[in-house]
Amino acid sequence: IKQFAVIGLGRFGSSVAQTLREMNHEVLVIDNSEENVNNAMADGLATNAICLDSTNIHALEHIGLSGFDGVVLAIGANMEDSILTALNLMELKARNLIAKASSLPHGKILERLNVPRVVYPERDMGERVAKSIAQTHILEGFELDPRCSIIEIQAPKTLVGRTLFELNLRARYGVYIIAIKHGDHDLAIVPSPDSKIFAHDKLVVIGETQQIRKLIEDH
Amino acid sequence: IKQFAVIGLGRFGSSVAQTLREMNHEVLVIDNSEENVNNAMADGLATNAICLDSTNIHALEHIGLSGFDGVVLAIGANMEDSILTALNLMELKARNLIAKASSLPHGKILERLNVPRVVYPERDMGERVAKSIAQTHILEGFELDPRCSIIEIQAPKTLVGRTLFELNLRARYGVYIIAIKHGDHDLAIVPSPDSKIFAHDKLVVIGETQQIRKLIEDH
Ligand SMILES: Nc1ncnc2c1ncn2[C@@H]1O[C@H](COP(=O)(O)OP(=O)(O)OP(=O)(O)O)[C@@H](O)[C@H]1O
Ligand SMILES: Nc1ncnc2c1ncn2[C@@H]1O[C@H](COP(=O)(O)OP(=O)(O)OP(=O)(O)O)[C@@H](O)[C@H]1O
Repeated sequence: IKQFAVIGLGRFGSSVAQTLREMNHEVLVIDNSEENVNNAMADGLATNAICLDSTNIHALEHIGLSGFDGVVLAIGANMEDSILTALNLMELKARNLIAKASSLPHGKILERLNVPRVVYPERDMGERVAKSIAQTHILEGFELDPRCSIIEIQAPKTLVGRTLFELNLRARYGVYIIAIKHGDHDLAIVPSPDSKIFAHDKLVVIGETQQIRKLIEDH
Repeated sequence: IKQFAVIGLGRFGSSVAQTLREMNHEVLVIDNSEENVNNAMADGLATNAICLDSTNIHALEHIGLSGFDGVVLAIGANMEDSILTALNLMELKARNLIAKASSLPHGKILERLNVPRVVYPERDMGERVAKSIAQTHILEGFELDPRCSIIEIQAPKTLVGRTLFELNLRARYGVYIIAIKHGDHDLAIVPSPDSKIFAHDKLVVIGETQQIRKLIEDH
């Protein structure tokens, strides 16, 4: 069980708080709107809540923020308040500070203040949404390095009915199928060579990203 | 090469457009601000740009939106304009429509209009940020199903210096190491049993999420 502080109860900050609570961590929320603070407690978004203006360092001093496992600065639209608050948090030695930035210049200023991590929610989600509409065959995954990935794909139709041994993907593409999902309840991890691929199965593939793409296109 | 339309050049919409352009797709951007449209073309965010009010169906009729591979509705703050635009897009039979919602009620209304996919950028990024600060050992990954995951972790210190064969993680935890990253340029996929784990290596593990967590805690 860890202890986190979230400053700013907009949509991003509220979501951070709620997710941390669902993971059973302690969450202190801070906002200068009485209503937001009360709603946060009522909605179970926090274990503690304080109504204060985070640009005022004296208001923050006695909370013991340097003892928290992490602090999330979630004031976006009000750049001045965000930057003043970041300054305060750095002076109070907040650990593992993550700050949301509402624009690139905003983020650069936060970085100049040595905020260890700056996030751009709208920009990052824009990238994720773009990739998902442009690559409809890719359901999930991440890059291992610039050349290789782990990707979950819908089983290409022409692979259906074949066994892994027959397909010999390792020799033909240098990729491995490390999991096969059949329906909602049937998951084979590191499937045996005699495993068969059925229609609508999902395959988790590891290997060179180019080669995985080629595998999909060839089929 | 696919063809997409993005309506609304806020941070989210601009990021969608830019990412699609970086993937070499054709992007038409639509916004009712002349300045945003001109900046988008100047910044290379789009292959085409039109300044129009998307709540006016006549303005949208002759663009041929139903022929695009996807349409992203990225008007957030102005809920009324977002909803009226969604109505128009559904009537014009736009395919693969994704709309950003600025709140849960906003999203529910879009769903009632049968918008196939609604996204909540601030809320989703809040979840991602919360998980990353609460689970500092997890670098990347995704769920295969409610019980199993593929997770990239920093190699636990007490595993360092051991080979996969010695560690016998499959027998002890039922998990498999499917990749080892050594530094920036050394990636072993489906490593052999005699592979050694070095300090600062990153391990990609597949198996029951609980068991992976146990592996990390035991070490
Ligand atoms: N000086 C301050 N001290 C404490 N709380 C503040 C201060 N300034 C703003 N806030 C709070 O921060 C919260 C988030 O601010 P705001 O809505 O401007 O950010 P946002 O980034 O646009 O939000 P979202 O996460 O919804 O995109 C608000 O609830 C606001 O009351
Ligand atoms: N009726 C309309 N027709 C065309 N464009 C519009 C219309 N209404 C708003 N827009 C454009 O949509 C864009 C995004 O709108 P807005 O900034 O309100 O959304 P947002 O979701 O808050 O943005 P962000 O993605 O930055 O969070 C703006 O550039 C605005 O000019």
